[in-house]
Amino acid sequence: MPVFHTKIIESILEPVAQQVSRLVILHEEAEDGNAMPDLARPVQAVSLAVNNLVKVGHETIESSDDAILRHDMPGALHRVETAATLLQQASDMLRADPYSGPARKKLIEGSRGILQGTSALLLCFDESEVRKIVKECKKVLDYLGVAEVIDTMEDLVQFLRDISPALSRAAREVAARASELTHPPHAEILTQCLESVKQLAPVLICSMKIYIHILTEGGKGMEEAAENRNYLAQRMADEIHEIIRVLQLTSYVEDGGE
Amino acid sequence: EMILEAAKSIIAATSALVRAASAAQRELI
Repeated sequence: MPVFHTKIIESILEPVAQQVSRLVILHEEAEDGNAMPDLARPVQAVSLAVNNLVKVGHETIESSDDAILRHDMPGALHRVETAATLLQQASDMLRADPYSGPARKKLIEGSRGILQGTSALLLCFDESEVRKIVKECKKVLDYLGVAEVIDTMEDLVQFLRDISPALSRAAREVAARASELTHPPHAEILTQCLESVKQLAPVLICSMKIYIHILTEGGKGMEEAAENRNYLAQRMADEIHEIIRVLQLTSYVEDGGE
Repeated sequence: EMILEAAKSIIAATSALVRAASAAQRELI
């Protein structure tokens, strides 16, 4: 069972997560431990990478209009910076005493902190990306909400002009997200709901045309036509609500304790 | 995205550090 919920986050964090676990085990098995090599250079490389991440992170915060990202990301950056300081302290202590136990603890704590801080940062960024997709889905929901007040062909043409690009964009982004998820049941729900939305869309438009036709011709069955149209719009909306729900799941436990 | 690339760099650097630290302990086991 993968721990990370997207393939990109998994590809970035999984290898080092395993290495940190191995380091902890090695230290436990080695008990008092062997003399540590001089870690100044690798620690310096981590510090440089942290400085770059902090710079890029602050640029992301400054350029984003997502209030939640702007609120959450500084904390994650701070965690990474604190972890880098621990690594620096461990390196200094080990240079003075290559057998130092507290230095080894700091080294493990710092490595874990880098992993946790980077994980938090990536999660924060990923959640912001999800909110962008949700926003696209909500635009489609807004358009669906006006389906029942469309009563002329001109309005229907405009309705189509509005909903089509929004629907295409949302479908493209949801499909891309589904292929990014590491948990197959979530990816399958997104794919199935998206397929339903795609199948329902032309049927809804057809039902709207029938309703307008009956209204214009003054024929019988107007009420049934309106009911059918509303039912289809509601089914599409339900599928989109389910897409939004699953998009926002970032752990498997949230989905009914799997 | 630049943030993903920056995260990859930091993880690569941490990975190298952890490998260096692990190597010394592995010799003991």
